[in-house]
Amino acid sequence: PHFIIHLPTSNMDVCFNIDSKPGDILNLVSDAGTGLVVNGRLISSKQPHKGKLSTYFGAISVYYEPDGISVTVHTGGIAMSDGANSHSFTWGATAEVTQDGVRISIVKNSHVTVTVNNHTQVMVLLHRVWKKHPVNVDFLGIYIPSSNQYSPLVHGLIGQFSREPEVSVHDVRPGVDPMKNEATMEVKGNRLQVTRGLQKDYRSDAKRGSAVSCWFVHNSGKGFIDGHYSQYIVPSLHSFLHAP
Amino acid sequence: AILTSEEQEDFEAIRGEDITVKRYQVESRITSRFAHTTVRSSVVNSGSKAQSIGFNVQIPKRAFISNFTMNVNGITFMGSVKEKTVARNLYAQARARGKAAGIVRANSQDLETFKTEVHVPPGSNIEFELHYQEMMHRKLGFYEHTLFLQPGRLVPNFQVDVYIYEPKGIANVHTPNTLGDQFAELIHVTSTKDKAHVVFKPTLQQQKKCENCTNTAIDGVFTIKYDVNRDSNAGELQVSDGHFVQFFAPSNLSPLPKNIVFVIDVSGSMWGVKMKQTVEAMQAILDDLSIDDHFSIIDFNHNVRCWSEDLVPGSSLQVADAKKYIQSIKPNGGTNINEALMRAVQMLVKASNQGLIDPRSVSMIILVSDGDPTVGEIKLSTIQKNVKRVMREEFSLFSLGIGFDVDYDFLERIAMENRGIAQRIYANHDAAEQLRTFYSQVSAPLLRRITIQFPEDSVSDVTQNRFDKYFSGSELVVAGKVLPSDSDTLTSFTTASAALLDITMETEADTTELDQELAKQQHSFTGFARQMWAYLTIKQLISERALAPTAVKKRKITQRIMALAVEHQFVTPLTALLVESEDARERLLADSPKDPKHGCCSGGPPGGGSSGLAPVQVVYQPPPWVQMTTPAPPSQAEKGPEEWALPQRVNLVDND
Repeated sequence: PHFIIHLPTSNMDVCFNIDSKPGDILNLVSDAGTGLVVNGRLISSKQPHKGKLSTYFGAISVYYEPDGISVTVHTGGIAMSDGANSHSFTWGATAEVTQDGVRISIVKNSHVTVTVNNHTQVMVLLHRVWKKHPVNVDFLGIYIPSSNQYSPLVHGLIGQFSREPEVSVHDVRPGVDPMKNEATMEVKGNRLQVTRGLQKDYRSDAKRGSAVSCWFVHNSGKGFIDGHYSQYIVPSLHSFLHAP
Repeated sequence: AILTSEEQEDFEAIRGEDITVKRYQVESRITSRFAHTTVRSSVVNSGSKAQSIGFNVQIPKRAFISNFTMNVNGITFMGSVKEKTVARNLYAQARARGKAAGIVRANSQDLETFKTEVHVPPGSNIEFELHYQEMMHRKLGFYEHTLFLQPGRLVPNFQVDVYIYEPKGIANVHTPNTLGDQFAELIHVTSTKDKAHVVFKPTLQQQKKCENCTNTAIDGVFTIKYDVNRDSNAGELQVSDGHFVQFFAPSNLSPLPKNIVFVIDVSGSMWGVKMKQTVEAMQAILDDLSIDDHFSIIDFNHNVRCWSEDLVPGSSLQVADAKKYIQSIKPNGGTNINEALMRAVQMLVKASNQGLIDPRSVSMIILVSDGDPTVGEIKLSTIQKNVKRVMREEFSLFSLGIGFDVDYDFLERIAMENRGIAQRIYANHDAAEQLRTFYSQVSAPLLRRITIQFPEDSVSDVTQNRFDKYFSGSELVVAGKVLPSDSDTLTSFTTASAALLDITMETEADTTELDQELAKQQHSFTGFARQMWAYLTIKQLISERALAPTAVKKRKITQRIMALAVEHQFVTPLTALLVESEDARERLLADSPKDPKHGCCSGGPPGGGSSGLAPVQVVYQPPPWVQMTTPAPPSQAEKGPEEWALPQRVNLVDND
């Protein structure tokens, strides 16, 4: 998964990849204060490409503990459960489902937005590939707006950045690849070597995406995220994170 | 048909009999759950005398006959559907000699029999062709198409073809063995993603009851069951020929909790098989209840008794106690339906007022009765009014009428008026199975308050689009006309309430795509959407007419039904089929029948078969090829076969 963190105050985008194993569940947002958790489970491509097995999000779950409602989005459909009842919907039709404070809006074959109590939103985008492709598999993207309201306890690979860190980038210089500048980033007391790169935002165009320039932090975001990425691996799709 | 030499011998032997059926072919074309069936037969009077030859076809009661033609020795008789009075007047002007037609409804298996009879001289060739149309309703997860095959004798060219085309794809198709073990291997199914072809074409030898027999073993029901692919819970919207049809059958939803009051007739007439079968069915039905459900039982004769005064949860203890209670009931006495239903409604109201009923649960009264009220309020219209007055919008009434002594129309009216359905249960050895099957259809409500809507000015003449409940395994269908528009996309919006959640779903369809596809399909029914819309509209109008509160309203509905039926050529209770010769000098009339008065025409015992679907002998049912020798009138002995007086013995048909 390729992460892009937009920092509104610094007016910059910082990106990093998390290179973990298929089957691992990464915590993206963990807010013990509001009772909201967003986790994503990794899947792999069908076979290695150039010696490497790629990983993607194959399932993303939004669990709202106060209502006991969970919405799990898979590449094959969307499942909603409140503990006692479970319902599933396919990607094949545009639909809106509301239960208590949770609203699910499905846009046919495109994306689903989960809104909790009108002030917290998570959008999951469906990426469909050719079924018979020898390597590629369907996968999911996730988009979480900066305007979401969390409690001060929020954490997670994405949630931690709701409290925007101070970031400064200097010493921009040509990099090893002349097309990609390098620079020095100071963040959270760490000094990191970063590379200017391009990532994709697929919200407007799920196939081609639109380019987002960002400062790429290497080694699975080391120094930019709190702790090590492995500390964000949780046992189940409903698990909260124990803060590192 | 090309026959083997053995079959040739058999055919000669058959031809030696007085009537020869050269050909009997049935073809059904099903497109999007709508079926058009054609039954064709070719018969010869191979005897040496003039005689009456009949053509009888059993069709499902829910079907509408849409045409009939006959060719008698080169003279073609064409059918057309007209308003009853118009048809009768025309018929009176030119009654066909030696020919008759009619539609007879039997008190069994929801069937009608279309009968035609012609009196013809020896050597005559007659070809019959009957058309009817019907919509298949999804029950317990599949559609069932049935054809009643009774050729009556060995036929050299016997063939049944069923073509199915479902635009979204066929999930599965199979042919349960309802015709008999002898034919199990002779039914062939070929299917692709969206088409299926079922063919049954036994040879003469294969038709025989035994190797050296000369009679046919084909006498029963030919059944096909199938279901379609569903890639979305929002349903399937199809547009064709200026009409749309929306099918809605979501799955993968948790069932809603149920509150059920079982109201069981235990009057004296229930004694015996009926009570035994009811008890057996109730054991299984009660076992199906879960802890989230609430229920009670009211049994009634001239008195009304409650197993529990209040609704109780469907726990194993309560269920076990209820089962014991039911087993201990001894039917006797009269029938006080009014009081029983009032008590049932009271029970639900009390539970609702006390907050015991989950607002998102489904509340039902299931009434099982075998007869008319004899105690308390006995006037059916008053009972109907009483029930309507006390019922709440969120309660539904389902009525099951056991046997033929019950006024089924009454049960149907009170069910329809209270958001339920009625079903006739045949009082035979598998009544328990019938009861269980009915309950299975309503045991898993998934959605309440379903509405299917369309953007303003995009459609018109929409059939019922609001439904009280949706049950798992069923399907809701809405049809209408598509209004001209710049857009080539039609959109529908479906809203509904499930357990704890509200759903809105959007479905789209290209308005030109399906017609292009249908044009490529050789065996599809290209007019299906138009006819299905008319079929649904007429069916709904007939139900509305039965419940119309005033004569004026009833008359208006009547006019609408007649206009639609004539336009779409459907034989309905208000229209009739007029069959006339090319020169309009001879006419036959086939009228849609009334149900026989209950209490008569018991229908006799059913045939065998585990499905209980074997055709039932009615009071009088001659074999399809009626053979009646009649003496030629002396005055015409030398004249030849121009005009023959009616034989002395005739089968009476409607309108005689």
